[in-house]
Amino acid sequence: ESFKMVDDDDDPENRIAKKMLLAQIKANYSSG
Amino acid sequence: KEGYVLKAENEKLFGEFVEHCKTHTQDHPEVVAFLQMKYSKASPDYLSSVEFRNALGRCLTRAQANTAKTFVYINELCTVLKQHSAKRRALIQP
Repeated sequence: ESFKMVDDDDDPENRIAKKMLLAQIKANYSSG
Repeated sequence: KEGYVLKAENEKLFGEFVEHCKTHTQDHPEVVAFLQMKYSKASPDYLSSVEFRNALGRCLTRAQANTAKTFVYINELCTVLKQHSAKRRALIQP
């Protein structure tokens, strides 16, 4: 029986939030 | 005294939220560190407020009920903390 691993990235809203957070972290480190 | 109790309650709730998030964001530990940094920069008045307790309680309940949206609730809390940062408050003051 095959099954699909549930990943946080499977949720579109979660994927967007993750990208936003990582972008903020990157910007934060770049600025100072 | 009420503010002191609220502050202690909020610290406990925030600790629970952080622990929950650590478990579900192991691929990006920097995200929880970022949330903690936002918390450390937030206005002490806000951190001791009912408003923050409500926001925190809502995020924690939802995050525990829906682990696939952990980043959504971290992002929500980061936004709230950013809006109440001590630096931002100081700039708004006349």
